[in-house]
Amino acid sequence: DETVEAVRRLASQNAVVIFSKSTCSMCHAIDRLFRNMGVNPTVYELDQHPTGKDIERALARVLGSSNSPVPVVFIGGKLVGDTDRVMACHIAGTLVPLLKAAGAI
Amino acid sequence: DETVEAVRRLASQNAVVIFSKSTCSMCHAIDRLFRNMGVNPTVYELDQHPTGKDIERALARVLGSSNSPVPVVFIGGKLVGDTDRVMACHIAGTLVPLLKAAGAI
Ligand SMILES: N[C@@H](CCC(=O)N[C@@H](CS)C(=O)NCC(=O)O)C(=O)O
Ligand SMILES: N[C@@H](CCC(=O)N[C@@H](CS)C(=O)NCC(=O)O)C(=O)O
Ligand code: FES
Repeated sequence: DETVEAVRRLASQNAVVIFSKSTCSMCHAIDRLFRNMGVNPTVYELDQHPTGKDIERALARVLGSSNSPVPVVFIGGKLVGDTDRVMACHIAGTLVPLLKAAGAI
Repeated sequence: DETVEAVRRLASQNAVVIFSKSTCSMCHAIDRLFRNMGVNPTVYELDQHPTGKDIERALARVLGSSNSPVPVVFIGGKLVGDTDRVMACHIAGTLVPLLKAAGAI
């Protein structure tokens, strides 16, 4: 599907990519977490993006679910997941190695 | 103002009142926090409420701000505040006395 392809392309263009909504404070928190680690994430605010609805639909397909909650985090072009997943990796100590391998830090 | 009056009335009708949005996981977390404490909060999901937009405007005026982020928590009819404020009270140990005084636990 062309739109899924487009999202995968966006997700691979930068070391850390966050699909987000500007009104969501949990998305802000994840962005802040990465910045505090010295990362410069690329953030797509889907509520402000011209093709935000298409991206949401494509993300739902990438996630294999009926909807696409935010945030959705990609590192090194690979899907990491939502806030819970990112925090779990951070606590488990697997987030920093992932970021290093992607050249994000 | 009639709408501010209406919101204040809603806020006083139950011991714990949360103005929320159904899509917001931070609002869910605050609701869960209260339920885990044995509280039964009254939750108004503004994105699903027939007069949600009016309530948002009235809350902004009650808060004295230009917008009304969610969640907004009232205990015993009194404004407590947002997630940060509720968590600060919880950590400081002032949340439980507030809830007891309001008959919420
Ligand atoms: N468990 C998920 C929660 C994701 C979630 O519920 N996101 C909300 C915003 S906080 C959402 O996208 N709701 C639907 C919407 O806004 O369209 C996480 O850890 O990030
Ligand atoms: N610091 C506030 C953050 C409140 C906030 O930013 N709420 C967001 C949702 S998480 C919001 O209402 N955004 C505007 C909107 O959804 O209309 C808190 O502790 O609750
Ligand atoms: S919309 Fe409130 S935490 Fe995401």
